[in-house]
Amino acid sequence: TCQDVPPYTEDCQHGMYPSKARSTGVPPTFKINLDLDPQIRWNEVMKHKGANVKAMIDQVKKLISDVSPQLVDLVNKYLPEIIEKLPAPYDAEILGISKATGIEDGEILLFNIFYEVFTM
Amino acid sequence: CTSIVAQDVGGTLYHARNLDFGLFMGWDTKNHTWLIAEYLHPLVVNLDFTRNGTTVYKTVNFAGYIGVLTGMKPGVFSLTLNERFNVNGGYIGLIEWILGYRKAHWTSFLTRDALEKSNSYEEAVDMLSNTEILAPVYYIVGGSKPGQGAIITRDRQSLTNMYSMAPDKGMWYVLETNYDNWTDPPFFDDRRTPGKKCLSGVGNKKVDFQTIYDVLSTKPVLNQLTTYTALMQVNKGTLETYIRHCPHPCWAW
Repeated sequence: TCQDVPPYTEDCQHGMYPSKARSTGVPPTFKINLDLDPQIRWNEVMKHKGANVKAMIDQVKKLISDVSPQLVDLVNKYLPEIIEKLPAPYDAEILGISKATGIEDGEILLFNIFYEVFTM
Repeated sequence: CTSIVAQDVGGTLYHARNLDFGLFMGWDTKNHTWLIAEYLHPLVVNLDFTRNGTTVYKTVNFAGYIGVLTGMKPGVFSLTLNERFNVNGGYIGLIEWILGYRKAHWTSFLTRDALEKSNSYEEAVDMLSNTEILAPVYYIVGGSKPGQGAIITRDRQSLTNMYSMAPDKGMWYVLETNYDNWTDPPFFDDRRTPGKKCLSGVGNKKVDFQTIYDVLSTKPVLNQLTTYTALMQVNKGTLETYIRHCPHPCWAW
C-alpha cells in the first residue's frame, strides 16, 4: 500500500514501459573501437559529451572546495602520479580523455575513483 | 542501486538494474534533487565495444568513466555492480594501492576485464569471486542458460557469500540493493522489500522487460538518486537504457 510519509512507498507500478512518465529519454549509443590506440578510442564520445563531463567535474570540485580548497590542489598534484601506475589500457584511456576534453588528468581519475571511495 | 536477475517459465533470463548515485553530494534546493545525480543524467551513454568490427561487449557508462558498472557479453553473460557499504571500504584499498600494494584490482576495471576475457558465465563468476579488489561490492551476474543468476558478495580480499537462483525450488529471481542479502536492510533504506513484493506479484509467467521496468519504476526502488534503468537479455544481445526521473513526492534515496 501507499505510504505518504518518508520513506515514500507506493503501490507496484504497471504499464510504465516504455512510457516517458518517469523517464527523460534514452541515451545515445557510441562505438568504442578496441583496435584503436587507447589514447584516442574515447574521442568520439568526448566530442559529444566533453562539455557535460567538465560541468560535472566542476561541480564536484566546487563541493570539495566548499569543504577545503586545498583538497582540489591535492587532486591535481597527486592523482596524476597514480595514473601512470594503472594497468593498461586504463592509464592511456584516462590520459586520452584528458587530452580530448582539456580537463586535468587528475580530475578525470577523480571521477573514475568515485565508486571505489564512496563505499565508505 | 537495485539489480535483478529473473527467469521466466520458459527459462529465459532477464537482467536489469537501477543505478543510483550521488548521495550527500550537494542538494539542489530549487528542484529538490541531488546535484551530482542531475549532472550525471546527460552523461549516460550506451557503449558498443568492438574488435575487428564485431561487438565484443556492450555497456552502459557515464561518459568519462572507463570502468563498467553495467554490461553484457552477448550470448554469454551479463553483469552489474552495486556498492557495498563497509568500514573496511574502498578508501583503505585505495590508500594501500597508492602506497604500493597493487595486487588488488579496481572493482569496475575487473568487470571490464571479465567482459573482455571471460567466455562463459562460470568463468565470469569465478573471476569476480576470487580476484582481490580495492573495495567491497556486490557483483550481480546473469547467464544465458536457465538457473544462471547469482549475487556475489565481496570483501576486498575474498568472497563473502554467493547467493544463486534456484528456479526448480521456486527461487526464480535474485534481487540485490546495497545490503547483505542474509541481513535485513535498514528501515530508512529498504528498497528490497518493495522490489521483491512487486516482482513476486508479477510472477515468473509474466516476467519480461515490461514487468521488470515496472518494478524498477516503483518508488522507492526508483528514487531521487536513480540516474538510469538498464534492461538486458543476453541471448538476444538486447540492452535498453532509460534515463530516469522520479516525480515528487519521491524519497531522496
